[in-house]
Amino acid sequence: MNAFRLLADLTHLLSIIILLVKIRTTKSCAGISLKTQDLYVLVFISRYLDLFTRPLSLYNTPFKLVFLATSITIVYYMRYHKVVKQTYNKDSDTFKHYFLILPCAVLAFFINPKFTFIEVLWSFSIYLEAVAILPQLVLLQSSSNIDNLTGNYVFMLGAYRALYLLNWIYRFFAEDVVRWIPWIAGLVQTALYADFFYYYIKSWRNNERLKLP
Amino acid sequence: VPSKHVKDEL
Repeated sequence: MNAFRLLADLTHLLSIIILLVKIRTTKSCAGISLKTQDLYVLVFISRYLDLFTRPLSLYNTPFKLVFLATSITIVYYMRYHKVVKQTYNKDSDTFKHYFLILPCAVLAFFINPKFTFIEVLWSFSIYLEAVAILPQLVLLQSSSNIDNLTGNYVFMLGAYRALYLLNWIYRFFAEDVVRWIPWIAGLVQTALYADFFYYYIKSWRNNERLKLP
Repeated sequence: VPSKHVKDEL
């Protein structure tokens, strides 16, 4: 465990808390892509199947359970909550997210640490997580104004993987750990946020409302 | 560099 890793996981957790606070206090999921949230449920279920096969960890296990529970809760709110579901921008959430799943599955089938059920699903979840933000970014681009909580949510969600990159660099030098699959996927994942980061920081410095061109 | 596979991350 190093500071980058701890900070990364806390940032990830904070992003989810921000989203839940937004949904619960404003009773609105405006600006949030249900397709991205669906993909996260799939990501966590396929990655954390090892909850059943690996020994419990005082650090990892609670995080895994929280990520699973919160992602399912968010999707539940967006689909079924009487008030919240009416605020969902269905017509702007146009990204064909199913088209992300098949290429990730094919990639995981061929590129994995070990050709076993758990390892292929793990690889699938790493690839799918890298691109899961795309529907959300497309939705934000079509929004004329992005509320603070939504902007902060997406920022924290992107910052988390960027902090993992620092953690991986640290571990490479300090612990000799080499893991190509999450490294390359994490790099792609962070790169997809580049544009968003740019406009987020710009609007923050100019004290303006966030808007993507 | 051979890939060491340790799944101790989230």
